[in-house]
This record gives sequence, structure tokens and C-alpha cells, in this order.
Amino acid sequence: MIRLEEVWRIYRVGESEVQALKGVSLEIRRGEHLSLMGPSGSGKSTLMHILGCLDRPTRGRYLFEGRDVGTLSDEERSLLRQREIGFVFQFFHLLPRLDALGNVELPMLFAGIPRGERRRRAREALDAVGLSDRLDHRPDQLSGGQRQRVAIARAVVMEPSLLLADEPTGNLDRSSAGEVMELLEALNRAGRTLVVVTHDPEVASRAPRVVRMSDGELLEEEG
Amino acid sequence: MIRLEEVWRIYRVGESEVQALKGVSLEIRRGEHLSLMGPSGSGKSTLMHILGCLDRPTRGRYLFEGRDVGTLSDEERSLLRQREIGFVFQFFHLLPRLDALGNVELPMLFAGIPRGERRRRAREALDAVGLSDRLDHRPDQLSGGQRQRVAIARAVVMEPSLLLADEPTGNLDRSSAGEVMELLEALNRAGRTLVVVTHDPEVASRAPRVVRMSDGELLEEEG
Ligand SMILES: Nc1ncnc2c1ncn2[C@@H]1O[C@H](COP(=O)(O)OP(=O)(O)OP(=O)(O)O)[C@@H](O)[C@H]1O
Ligand SMILES: Nc1ncnc2c1ncn2[C@@H]1O[C@H](COP(=O)(O)OP(=O)(O)OP(=O)(O)O)[C@@H](O)[C@H]1O
Ligand SMILES: [Mg+2]
Ligand SMILES: [Mg+2]
Repeated sequence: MIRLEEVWRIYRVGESEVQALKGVSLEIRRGEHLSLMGPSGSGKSTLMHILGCLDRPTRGRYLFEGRDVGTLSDEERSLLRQREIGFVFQFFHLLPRLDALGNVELPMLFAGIPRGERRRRAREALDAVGLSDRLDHRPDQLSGGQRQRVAIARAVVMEPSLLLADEPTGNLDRSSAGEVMELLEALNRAGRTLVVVTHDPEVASRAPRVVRMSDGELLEEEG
Repeated sequence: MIRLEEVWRIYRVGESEVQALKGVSLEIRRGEHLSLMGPSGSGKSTLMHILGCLDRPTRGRYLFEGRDVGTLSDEERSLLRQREIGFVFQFFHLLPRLDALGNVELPMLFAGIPRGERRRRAREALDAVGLSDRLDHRPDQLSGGQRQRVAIARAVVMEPSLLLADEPTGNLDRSSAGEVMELLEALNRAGRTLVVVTHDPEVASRAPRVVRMSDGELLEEEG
């Protein structure tokens, strides 16, 4: 479903450069569940942003279902993201002026889904992450783990074919973390591709395949 | 050193109210190392903000070294915070336009410490958290775990007598998490009081005392 071919991502900072990804090649089949691990600063979020069509490689190609994402217009890329990809960001990126319900409705609003259906599906998604008593709270009126769960609800509500979750349990206790992973895995069993970045070995071991990064490179996979 | 007496914190959201803390009483002796655990939304960050003089109780008292913080003027509270308290926020609150060095220098700038000394101490603190090659990166040019480490460096650089760390390892791999905890524990051995909120049982078990919360209340302590 997805192929990265010799992908490089190089950032400029003043006079120097940071090679965040160095010749990364990766193939992910449709419907796979994959964990991505590695030390802080090793390039995981950078890799996820390229997979999510939020960033382009400096060199190399990203093929999504055979289409070279680098050759798409901004509009085509944006449509691809909207329809196919759900992203749980490491730091959520919720809109501060919308409440939990409004934040989860947002992707559906962009997709032109009618109001009644938007509201119903947003409520269901928030209920699935245990937040039905927090629908009218804005992000600054929520705890850290509650914000994380709103971000998860927002990512899943469009039932995307590719789910990218960057540290989805970082702010959650054991029990909420388990519920979140069960939700993501249920979506995976329904056929969606799932990639989870995590520092938690317990979360990582829930996936049949674990890919590790170090200093911008993918390491040899075990097994 | 610190005493909370029957502390309540009640938030208003529209028509309803959220009782985030319900009659919490807690005593922490000078130089203690304490872990605070509990489910997402149970009131940990709310408790930490009151301990850090960033928020006031709705009812009850907070005594810092015998002084009732509720009776201090805003200016006195602000001075107390600046001199005595270091806070690692769950979501860091770094200033986006300052680089890592500038962010860590900030508390010293407020304290009127001269430029040369500020620079030297900021470099040392960032070196202690493994970021000496990222001094000139702004927060948006840092990974999640790197931002967390800048927040830690900033909290410790003034050598405060009370260190409050809200999920300081949430975005860190095992090895970086270990280094951060060793840094905080070294400061604790030097006499500073250390309170760590964490969802990670391994991090919690490093403290001689673990306090648990549930739904706004402190539970009976074991041992
Ligand atoms: N916009 C940017 N400009 C310059 N350097 C950057 C930028 N974004 C990230 N970096 C650097 O690229 C490297 C990889 O960052 P990335 O966010 O992908 O790491 P990560 O593996 O997600 O880390 P973490 O586990 O801490 O979240 C880091 O060393 C970081 O400092
Ligand atoms: N400004 C606010 N207005 C209304 N409710 C709030 C506000 N801030 C927090 N809350 C609510 O108070 C409760 C406690 O929040 P708090 O942030 O202290 O939880 P926490 O234990 O730190 O959770 P986490 O582990 O998820 O970070 C939550 O249920 C939250 O929804
Ligand atoms: Mg990251
Ligand atoms: Mg919290």
C-alpha cells in the first residue's frame, strides 16, 4: 500500500543542516499493523509526517497505493489526506476555540458531511474514548490525557484507510492506554493500515511487526 | 515543607461544574521524593498547579514553609515561584520564538542574573539533558522528547527548593527517561523536594513514596 524509496529529509538551521532521515526505505502492506520505535530525535515524527502527506522528502519517493505523492498538486495531496489518512499528532494540534465535539466534527465538516450525521458520529467517537461527559469542554478545560483522546477520536472519525498515531498513549494511564489501543486495533482488524510510534515496549509488542529507527536510519528488522 | 489542608478546586463549564479536587490533604517534608499517580483526568495536573502557586484552591489552604499562599499578594506569589519553584509542565510551555538556550535562560533573566553567567548555566543544563547540539533550535525545530528535555533544563537551572515535574518522561525513550530521572534525583539528593507525576510504574517506583489519586481524591497511602 505504501512505499518509501531512499527517502531523505534534511532541515536547515542557520548555517548547519540536520539530516533527520537518511535514505529510508520501507514497505507497508494494506491492513498491516506496525510499531515504530527509536530514541528521542531519531526521526520518527519526521517519517510520520511524510507518510501523512504533511511534509515532502528532500530526496527519494513516497508511493501511496502506487501514486508518487511528490508529483501531486497541493490540492490533490490535501484531498488524499482528507479522505485516506487519519493522524494522531504527538502534541494533538486541537483547535483551542472549539470544544471536544467541534474538534472531532472538523474533518467531517471539510468533507461536506451533513450536520446531523457529523454530530452523531462525533459523539460516538468521543464515547468510544470515554469522553461523553466532556463534549462541551475546550482543550484548555481538559486534562492532558483527555486532549490526547480527543485527538484520537478526531483521527478515527472519518474511518481512514491509513491511521498514523504518533505516541497515542504518552499521556495515558495503563487502563486508558489499553482502551485506546483496542480501539485502534479494532479499526485495523476492519482493514485499515495502522502505524503506531511509541516509546512503550508494551504498546509496541501489540503489533505483529516492529520497525526501529536510530539517528535517521531504519535498522534491520528482526523476524 | 508543604501542606495542603482540605483543598478543593472546582471549575465552572457553562451550566455545570467539575470538581477536580475534593478535600485533598497532603503533607510533604523538605527534601522528600514523591511520585503521584492516577487515571487520566483524576486531578494530578490541577494539584501540581496549586503546589506550584500557579492556581489557587476554591476552598482549603496551601501552606508553603508555614506561609499561607492564599494570603500572599500576586507579586509575593510570583516572587515565591521564581525563587523557590521549578515546574516541568505536562506540555512544556516553551516560548516559540526563543531557541533552546533562550528558553532555559529565561528564569535567570527574570532573576536579574548577568548575561555571562546565564549563558554558562543554560549551556550546562542543556548539556546535562543531552542537547548541547541543539542550543540554537527553536521548539518547532526540535523533536517531542527534545522539547521535553528543554522544559526540564529550564525547570532545574535556578536550583529551586521545590521541583514539580508533570509527566517528565512521557515523550522519552527508556534511556533518555532514565537520564532525566537521574538528573532530577541528583537534585533531590542535594536537598530539593521532588514531586513527579507519572503514568509509568517504573518511574513511580523510583520514589520512596507513591501517592495515588482517583476522581479528585487522594487515596490511602500504602506503606
Ligand atoms: N523543523 C526542524 N528544523 C530542524 N531540525 C528539526 C526540525 N524538526 C525536527 N528536527 C530535528 O530532526 C530530528 C528528528 O526529529 P523527530 O521529531 O522526527 O524525532 P522523533 O524521533 O519523533 O523524536 P521524539 O521521540 O523525541 O518525538 C531531531 O534531532 C530534531 O532536532
Ligand atoms: N480549566 C478547566 N475547566 C474545566 N474543567 C477542567 C479544567 N481543567 C481541568 N479540568 C477537568 O478537571 C479534571 C482534572 O484535570 P487534570 O488536568 O488535573 O487531570 P490529570 O490527572 O492531570 O489527567 P492526565 O493524566 O490526563 O493529565 C479533568 O476531568 C478535566 O476535564
Ligand atoms: Mg516525535
Ligand atoms: Mg495531567
